Amino acid sequence: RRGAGPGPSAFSRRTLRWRLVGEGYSSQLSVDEQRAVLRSAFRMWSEVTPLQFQEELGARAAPVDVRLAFGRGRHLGCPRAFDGSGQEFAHAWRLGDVHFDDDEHFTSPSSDRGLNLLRVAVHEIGHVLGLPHIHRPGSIMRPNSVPRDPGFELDPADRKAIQKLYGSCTGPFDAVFDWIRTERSPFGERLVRFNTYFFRGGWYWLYENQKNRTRYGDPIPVVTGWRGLPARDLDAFVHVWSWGRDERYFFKGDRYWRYDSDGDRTYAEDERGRAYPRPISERFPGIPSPLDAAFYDRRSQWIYFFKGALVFAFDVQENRAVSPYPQRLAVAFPAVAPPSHPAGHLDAAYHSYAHGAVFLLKGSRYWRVVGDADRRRDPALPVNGLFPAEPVSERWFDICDVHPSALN
Amino acid sequence: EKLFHRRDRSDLEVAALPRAPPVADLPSAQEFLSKYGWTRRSPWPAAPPPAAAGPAFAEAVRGFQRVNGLPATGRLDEATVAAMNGPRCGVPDGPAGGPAPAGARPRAFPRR
Repeated sequence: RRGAGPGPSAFSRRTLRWRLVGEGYSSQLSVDEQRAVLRSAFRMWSEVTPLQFQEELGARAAPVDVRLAFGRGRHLGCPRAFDGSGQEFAHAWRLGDVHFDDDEHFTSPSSDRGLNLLRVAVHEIGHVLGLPHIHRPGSIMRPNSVPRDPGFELDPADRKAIQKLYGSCTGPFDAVFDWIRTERSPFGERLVRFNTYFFRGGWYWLYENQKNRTRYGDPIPVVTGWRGLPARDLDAFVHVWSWGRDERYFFKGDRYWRYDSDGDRTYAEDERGRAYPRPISERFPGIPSPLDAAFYDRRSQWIYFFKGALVFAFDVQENRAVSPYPQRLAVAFPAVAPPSHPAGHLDAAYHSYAHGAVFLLKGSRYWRVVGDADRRRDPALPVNGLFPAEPVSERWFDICDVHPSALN
Repeated sequence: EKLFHRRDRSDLEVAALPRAPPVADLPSAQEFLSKYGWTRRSPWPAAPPPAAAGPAFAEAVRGFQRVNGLPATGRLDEATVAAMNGPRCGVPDGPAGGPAPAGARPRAFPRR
């Protein structure tokens, strides 16, 4: 893609291949360690952009987008010679290659000596992706002073800079929820904490609401963090949390699993000794499957299930579907400002303790559900109305896929 | 025998490597500023530095000092020279710099 200046400013494809060329291995670290550091460097950019990076391990003639190599002095046919130990430690070409000066003392990220290869690689890959030097304290694109901080990350300003070139990450998501944990303080007080999770495909992210980003190093495969659940493509999550009840359900297809929060895995059996997963129709009679989304409304003690253009309601106290449901989504959750409305086929329904609101998500947009506080301010708002759509990427930031080969 | 200060003699290994010529005087500073885009002539590939120091050179030094958090005196003081000699990326920066040049791929790698 072309920018204002001469030449293209950014890659147009979303999956880019890279290779550490065999003629350009460093003499200071093992090849495996070099490749591992470079994989981490590419992954750090992947975690904040809609770009994925795949290491090309096939034939040497296979086309790659980025080649990386170590060299000394006049190296590898490069028009720009390195200067020996000190000063210039690497250089890169926009949309091109990266060379590291092997006369520098590059070390692995865990070392407290030498130049942190990971940090240098992240910087040079930033150039390859189209970023110039940025003279701002804390920026990874500062041209000099490579601190030996092994825990560096891309700060919000660096993220914004690369997203100007490649856009932001957004939905859809399979499920979004706040996971409640109750703990006891050292003084015996009951504390309620929660973590926010986003699920898509075969992996998930923990979202740090106070920092407006995902946990560093996410996403993680579902099978790693959620034992007993299907490996991918969940349909919905519901947490029935009320006086005397704490039940967490995951849904996929025509089945559901109940999750044991204390044991951190799905229950093997229900209270009658029957193995999970169980049919949805057994536990929630009158509710169809597969589902698009669901959430538990603590005020009414109903679970709202969404399928297609319809909404079903299930009374957990009465343990039966609520009439006059099902209703059309446009009726049960009317638009506050038509025509902005998802109409149906939601991706996820998110009951957020972080925001004190319920959100319906579809694609790259979300609609906030009118709550009690909204209606106190404006009684004309419809019950369960949907405010106009907003972009997911402007409320939840940098929830980005990485290439499957980059998953730990 | 060579003197070393680390048990594993790793400081000797570094000392044995060819060292980058330091920025130590006016000509080397001029070359540095030209190489990294602080003067108008494109440093990529490195262009010869300006023939003599003057207002343009002082302005280039001031620009370099500003982005490095140094007093923008326009003079080559000790702190400025130290900043020039620090480890850095080879991509130009400064007013005449900008994004890394595109597409300047090296020729095919020679066979070892």
